[in-house]
Amino acid sequence: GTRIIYDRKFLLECRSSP
Amino acid sequence: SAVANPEQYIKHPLQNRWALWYFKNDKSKSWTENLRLIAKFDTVEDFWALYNHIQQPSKLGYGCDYCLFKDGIKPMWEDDRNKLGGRWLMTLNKQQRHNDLDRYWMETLLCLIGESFDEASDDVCGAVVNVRPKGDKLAIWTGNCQNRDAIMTIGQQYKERLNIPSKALIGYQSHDDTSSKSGSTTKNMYTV
Repeated sequence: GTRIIYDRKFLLECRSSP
Repeated sequence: SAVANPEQYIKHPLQNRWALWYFKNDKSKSWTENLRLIAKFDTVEDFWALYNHIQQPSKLGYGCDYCLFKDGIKPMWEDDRNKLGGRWLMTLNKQQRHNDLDRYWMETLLCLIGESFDEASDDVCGAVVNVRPKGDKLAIWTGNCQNRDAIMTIGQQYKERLNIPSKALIGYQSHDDTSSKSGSTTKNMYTV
C-alpha cells in the first residue's frame, strides 16, 4: 500500500498554521 | 462567494497512530507505575497540539524520560514487538543539554511521524529520550536486531537528519545485550 510520508519542512509549516 | 479550502480544515493523517509516554523516577513506586501514557495522536495537527503543550526534554528533571511509540507497543524491552529488537543510541554530553537536546528530540519525533525512513519505517517501534545527570540519551528503537538493511537505513538517515558529523559514530545495540550486560557499556551490533 501507499505510505503517508511528510518531510520536515511540511511538518514545521503545519506547526504555525491556524 | 467563498469556496472552502479543505487544506484549512482537514487534519493531515499520519501513517501510524502514536502514543507519547512519560516516565518519572519516583523510587517509592515500581518502574511500571512510574510510566504514564500522556496522549495518543494520529494527525500532524494533533501532534503539534500535544508537542506545543508539553515541556521540552531539557526542562525535565533527572531520571525522566519521554517515549514516543507506535500505538500498541509499550515502551519496554519486554513488549513482544521490542523483545527481539534494539536501539540506535545517541549519548549526549552535558553541554548538549543546552545546545542540542531539544532540537534533536524534535527532529527525532518528526522522523518518526513523517515516516522518514521509507520502508524501513515499518521496523521502527518508537523513540526514547532519557534525561540523566551523567548525560542525556536519545534512541530510536526498532523491532528486530537481525534486520540489518532496515537498521542501517534508519541509522544513516537519522544521523543525517541530526547533522551528526560523519566521523562521529553512533551505535546500535540489541535490547538483549543491553538488559544482560554486566559492565557499563554494551557492544554495538552496528555503527554508522
